Amino acid sequence: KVGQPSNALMADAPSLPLIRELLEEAPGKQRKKPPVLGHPLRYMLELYQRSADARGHPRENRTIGATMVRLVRPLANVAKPLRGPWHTQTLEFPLTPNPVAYQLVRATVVYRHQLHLARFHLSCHVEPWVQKGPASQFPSSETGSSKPSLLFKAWTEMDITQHVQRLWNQKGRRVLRLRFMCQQQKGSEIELQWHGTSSLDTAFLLLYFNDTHKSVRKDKLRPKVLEEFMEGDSSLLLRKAR
Amino acid sequence: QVGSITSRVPGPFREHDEPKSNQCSLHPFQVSFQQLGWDHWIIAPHLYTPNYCKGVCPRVLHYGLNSPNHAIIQNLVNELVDQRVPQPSCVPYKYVPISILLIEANGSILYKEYEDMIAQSCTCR
Repeated sequence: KVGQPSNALMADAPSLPLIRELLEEAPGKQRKKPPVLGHPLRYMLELYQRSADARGHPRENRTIGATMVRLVRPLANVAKPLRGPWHTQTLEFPLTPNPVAYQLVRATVVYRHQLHLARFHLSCHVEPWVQKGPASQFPSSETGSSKPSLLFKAWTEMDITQHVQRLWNQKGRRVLRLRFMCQQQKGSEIELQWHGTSSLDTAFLLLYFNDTHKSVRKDKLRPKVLEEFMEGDSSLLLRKAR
Repeated sequence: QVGSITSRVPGPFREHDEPKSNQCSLHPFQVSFQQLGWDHWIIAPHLYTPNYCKGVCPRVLHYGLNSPNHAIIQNLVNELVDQRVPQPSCVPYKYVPISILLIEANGSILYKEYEDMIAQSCTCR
């Protein structure tokens, strides 16, 4: 079967957990070049380099705190007309269930806290989306600690685990809506081409999971039995063999 | 009877044992994800070092092989009772995981640690 695509070979044994997982995650069609994903891909590459070495061995001192991290990009964004110095976009993130049992341990939203568009400088933040009335802030304690990302100084990673966890436990189609708000720093009289700015590159979601299938191996090795046997302690071998 | 068995069990490194180079051991081996046909969705790493175990299991399984009791007994059965029962096989003993960065079918980017992907040592069992 040399030369046959490995996916075809794997399809012969779909019941093996690893094969099943690979078949579910691998794109069906082969792409010749990986798609250009801009900032999110670069962010994840940096996260990867911090967590594993060039050969893929996980670093012992990695601080990722999970065995799987999924970057979710917003499906769509709805930009609102300029209101004073504020520019607002509503971002929708689909929360698709995992094919295998992975437990959500952390969720963060990563966004650019400083945007430089043309000659405009914007300072930005993220809020939970609410249908009516003023948007509530993420709580400042526990989940709301907003700190500059160690990975990428231009990005801020904000913990929204509790917010996502509430949605995660719901049934049906789950969509996380966030409001990405930017304030224009240089006057408000000139309209900025906000619609031309893709939020796909300015904010994304990181979902951290841990594998709940991890088996604990309890292979107790007793090579001593041979040594004892060779030393003539035959009663021990008899007992063990029985 | 056990006494008579012990006298027939060959000691380690007898002349009829396999040369050391043929004995069960870990062999380094590297493959690229391109060769596996997965390079269209695996971004990093480019190379994968699964390694493999190969070689003949010695007739006396020494301590360093970490063989379980069963393998020791199976060796004895092969030697003394019935040669249709095969000798233990040379297989991986310890594994380490690999971290992979990949693009899912829906375009999401995934960092994932896969368990037991790299053989680190071998055993006879």
